[in-house]
This record gives sequence, structure tokens and C-alpha cells, in this order.
Amino acid sequence: SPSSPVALPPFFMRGSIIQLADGELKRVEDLKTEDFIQSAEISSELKIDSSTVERIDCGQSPNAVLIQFSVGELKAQVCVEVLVEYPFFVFGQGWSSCCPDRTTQLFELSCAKLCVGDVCVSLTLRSLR
Amino acid sequence: NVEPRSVPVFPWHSLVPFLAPTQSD
Repeated sequence: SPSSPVALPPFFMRGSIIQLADGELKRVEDLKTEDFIQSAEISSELKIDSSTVERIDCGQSPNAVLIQFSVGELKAQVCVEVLVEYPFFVFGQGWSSCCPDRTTQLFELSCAKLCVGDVCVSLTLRSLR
Repeated sequence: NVEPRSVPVFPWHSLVPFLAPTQSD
């Protein structure tokens, strides 16, 4: 299959240093669900939300997938197109992608297989009031 | 092996997709 240059963000590379909201530094591969929850609690602008994977379909390009999420209590339907190796953080499980082998190959980031029903960490903007 | 003098640090929220931003009055 054609392999276009990967333009994924660099911070998914194993060993990348991530700063939590309280200033603590952690490697991307060491992040836990609690790190996201606690960072969002501190944040004045962002709140954590859960996004459940409802569908995974082929995207328009060979290496892309369309993932449909049901977001938050209102179950807002959101569809995103990402490369198959794009990792999402699943509550209680950790990094997961549609093609974990490719994620591991490209980023050296251990991943589980992202499946329908998985609940991913996502963010929404807090209401200003 | 050359140790980099400065290592980029990324904010935690970079790793999380923003989905369905909410705006309410």
C-alpha cells in the first residue's frame, strides 16, 4: 500500500516529554488515565469528556479511517478521519489505535487495538460562565 | 551518543482530541 509521509504530531513518539497541568513531567508512554483526569480538573478552560467509539470505517485514503464517536452525556455524534496509526487514550486501558502494529512501528508506542465500544479520553471547552 | 541540550516539552492537552467543543451562555 502507498505509504505517504507521516505528518502525525511528534509528541506520540515514545520518550516524548509531556507536561501535566500541575507541572509534572511524564513520558508519553507512562501516562495514566488519572493524569488526564487530574490535569483537566486543574484546567480552567478544558474539561474531560468521554467519547465512545460507535463505528470505524475505511477513510478516503488508504491509510485513513473514519471513526464515529458518541461524545459526552449528550451523546453528540462526531466523526473524525485520522490515519490508522493515530493513537487515542482509552479510559483504564491506555493508548489504542486502529492499527497498533503500525503505531508501534512508527512511534515505538505500545498500543492496544481500538475497538467499537472503547471509551476514549476527549476534551471539551468549559463554559465561560 | 550526543545528549540533546534541550528536549521539547509538550502540554498534556496536545495528546487529546478536542471533540464537540461546547459553548453555552
